Amino acid sequence: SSSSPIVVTTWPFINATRNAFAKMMTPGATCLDAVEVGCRTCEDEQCDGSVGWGNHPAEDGETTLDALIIDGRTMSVGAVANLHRIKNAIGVARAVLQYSTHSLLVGESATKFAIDMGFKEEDLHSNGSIETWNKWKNGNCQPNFRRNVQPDPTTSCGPYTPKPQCDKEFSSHRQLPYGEHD
Amino acid sequence: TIGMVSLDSNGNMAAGGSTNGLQFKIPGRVSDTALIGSGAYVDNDVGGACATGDGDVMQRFVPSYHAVQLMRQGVAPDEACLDAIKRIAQFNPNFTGAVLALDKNGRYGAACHGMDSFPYSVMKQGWIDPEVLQIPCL
Repeated sequence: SSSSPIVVTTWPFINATRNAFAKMMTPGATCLDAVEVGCRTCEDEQCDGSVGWGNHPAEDGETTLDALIIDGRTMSVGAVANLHRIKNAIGVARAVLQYSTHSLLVGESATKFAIDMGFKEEDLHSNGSIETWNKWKNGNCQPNFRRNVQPDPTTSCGPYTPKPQCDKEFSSHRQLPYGEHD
Repeated sequence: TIGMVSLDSNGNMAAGGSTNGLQFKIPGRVSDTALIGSGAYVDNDVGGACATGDGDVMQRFVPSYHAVQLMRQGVAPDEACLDAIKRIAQFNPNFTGAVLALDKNGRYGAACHGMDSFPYSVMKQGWIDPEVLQIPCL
């Protein structure tokens, strides 16, 4: 059955949407290729600082990447998480789908798999992410994602150790700073 | 985070996403983007969905899978996304996030929370450029 091709994308990521659609309209290309090209466009363009290298450093100053790709026809899946030193995360996710029978690879092992599959190992820091990280450290590491630890994570950096008396309840009223999300 | 769902002329569908996650995350933290059914989900027989937002909270509710399963029962994409969002908001009234869905018939819709509005992009056959649609949030 023939359908009218469509691509939908979170946020106003115009180039990613355009490139994905253009790819899909290329003879022989598939909807899977489209998702890969679209996500890759944002990884290269570092869309709104929330995709790709050079932004959003972790507590240790490093940027790591997560990606997922799913084929709706075969239900094959490839995913990577906490990927270090590889810029093309969606490509590695596609490689997990294509060159393994697993679904998800994580951390340094995912990086090793990527290198074995021919992906280039690179530094994901940028001057911006280093500056952001230094500012954060100099500002008592706020905000952070620690709780029930000492020293008080709302006023201090780590290293942290468990606080003897824990508040059992998970505060469902947590609010991330504006624009700070996945 | 970028989330994407695609439908090609053969009626095949795919979904996926990519992100660098939360700023200042604890090393090792995994976003919802990488998690099947949270960051994205798709089934040729039904449609696909993807999500973006506070991944620590959203991944606990598997919103993309939730939306696809509702579309499997005939619920429209925007309604399916809204239901997924409501489930999350019930436990996390302050969360920020959005779910976007595209069904196998080419209908699409989204829902969001914690923002005034949520913009998403669409491109179809015959269009010169993608269109950005803005929806008000719950």
